[in-house]
Amino acid sequence: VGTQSMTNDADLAYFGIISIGTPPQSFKVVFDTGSSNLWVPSIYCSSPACNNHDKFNPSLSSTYRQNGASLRIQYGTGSMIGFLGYDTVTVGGFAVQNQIFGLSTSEAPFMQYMRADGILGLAYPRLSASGATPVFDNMMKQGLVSQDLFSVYLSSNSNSGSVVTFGGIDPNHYSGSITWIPLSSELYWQITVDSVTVNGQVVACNGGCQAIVDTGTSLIVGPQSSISNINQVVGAYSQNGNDMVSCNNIGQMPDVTFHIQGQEFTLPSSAYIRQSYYGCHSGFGNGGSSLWILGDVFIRQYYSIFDRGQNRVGLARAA
Amino acid sequence: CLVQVPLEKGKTAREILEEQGLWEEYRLKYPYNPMVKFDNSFA
Repeated sequence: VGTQSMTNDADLAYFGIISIGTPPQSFKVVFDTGSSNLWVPSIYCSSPACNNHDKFNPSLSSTYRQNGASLRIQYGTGSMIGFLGYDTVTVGGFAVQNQIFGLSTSEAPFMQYMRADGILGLAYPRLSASGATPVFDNMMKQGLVSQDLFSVYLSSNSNSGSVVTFGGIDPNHYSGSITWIPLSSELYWQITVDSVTVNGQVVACNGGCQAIVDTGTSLIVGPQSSISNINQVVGAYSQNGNDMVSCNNIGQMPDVTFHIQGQEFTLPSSAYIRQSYYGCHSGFGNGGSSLWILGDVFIRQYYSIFDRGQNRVGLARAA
Repeated sequence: CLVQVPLEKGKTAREILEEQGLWEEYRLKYPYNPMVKFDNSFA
């Protein structure tokens, strides 16, 4: 049994379609650079979460092979339990042969309310539960990609535009030059941030800090004192455990700038404030750790390239 | 050798729960720390 912590982020919005098996069975998955396993619900799962999603039926696939090993993926609030199998996984136009993946037999209640059926992890294999080879590693091994990298563009537009590009960089999705940042750890997509400033003053990460670029986290997450500082500076206040701001003040809120590899990555207030049914929320969340997570709030502003060939992350202004 | 997978920006779990009036109940019942994904000590 292998375990891996995963997301149950209530604010995740982006998912794409993949298919598994022959003939193909389609699933909506979160492309998650903060984890490494692929899993989807199976017909052997009768949890409410599974019943609310598409389920994989191995007996309907002529290319399916059982692995036999169990899989347990821990969420913050529960876990997904299942087993491993192999099948052809089609991602975009690529047919990845003999891809190992998880078939859930039980899922945490919270998953019931997520639009995505499952998760497709894009971090390093060392992170993968049960030693399961990640999808992108098989893409590289099977010679499906011309470059050992993938890139993510997240649009604020709900209708269209967001895309994951495997094997290359799409110049239509960024402007200016790409800043390449070497990884500080080849487990996650972890980089060093030099500081965080508002109006030229350091408000967080003084002297440097570590951050994970994670498409599977919606917010920018950091240490409690740093996030408190930022939220105070932008005028957020705490209400029922949420960091709220007045929706009328968004235009007056300052930019927040991340300094990375000698470059400035600036977020205007329109990027870090999100509107919900209950009002306007700060996009900066407390993680309680010294580690930072640069989630979708950051990635929407900066086209992100994940280069496995050279173990580095590329960031450029999203266009 | 270059493939693009379009992503849909759909409703979030929070939005669905808020519409159903269940968000506060779920937030308290299943408190969430995003760091738990990277550090089990937060679980």
